[in-house]
Amino acid sequence: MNIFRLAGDMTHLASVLVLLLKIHTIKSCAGISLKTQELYALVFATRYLDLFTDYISLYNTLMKLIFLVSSFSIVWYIRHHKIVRRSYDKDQDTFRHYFLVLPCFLLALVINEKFTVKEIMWTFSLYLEAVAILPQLVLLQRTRNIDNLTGQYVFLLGAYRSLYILNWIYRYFTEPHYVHWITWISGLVQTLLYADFFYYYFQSWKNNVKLELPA
Amino acid sequence: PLGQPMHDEL
Repeated sequence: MNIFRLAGDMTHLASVLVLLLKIHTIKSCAGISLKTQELYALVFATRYLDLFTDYISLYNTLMKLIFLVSSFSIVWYIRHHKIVRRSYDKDQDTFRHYFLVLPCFLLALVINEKFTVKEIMWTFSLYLEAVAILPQLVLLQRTRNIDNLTGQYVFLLGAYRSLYILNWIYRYFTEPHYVHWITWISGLVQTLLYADFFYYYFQSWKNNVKLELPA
Repeated sequence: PLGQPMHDEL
């Protein structure tokens, strides 16, 4: 464990807590893409298959449980909670996210580190996570007024993967044989997808104006 | 190494 990875995990945890806070306290999911949340639940479900088979550390197991429970509860809230579901804008959240699932799975079948079920599912979860934010970014461009919590949620989600990139660089230089090209490239693609969001987020913060993404 | 899980990151 290194400081970049710990900071990355804490930032990721913060993004999930910000989202749960928003949904649980103001009982609203306005501006949140259910499709991105469903993709994230699938990412964790396929990545943490080894939850009960491989014990790495208490921290690792605890965080996996937190991410699994939180991502599925967020999906449940938006879909089934009688008040929250009313604020879900399904006419705007129209990204065909199922078109992301199959290509990621096929790519995982072809490009992976080991041709085993667990490893292919793990690689699938990596590719899927890289594109999972797309429905949310499309929704942000459609909904004019982005509320602070939603902006912070997306920012933290992008920031966590950027910190992971620093973690991979650190591990590459400190641990012999630590080479995971698949993880690095998909993590880089994921972070690049946030690039323009980061730019507008920083501009809105610097000029102290409301966050707006160009249509 | 065998047995050791391939991935220790979240």
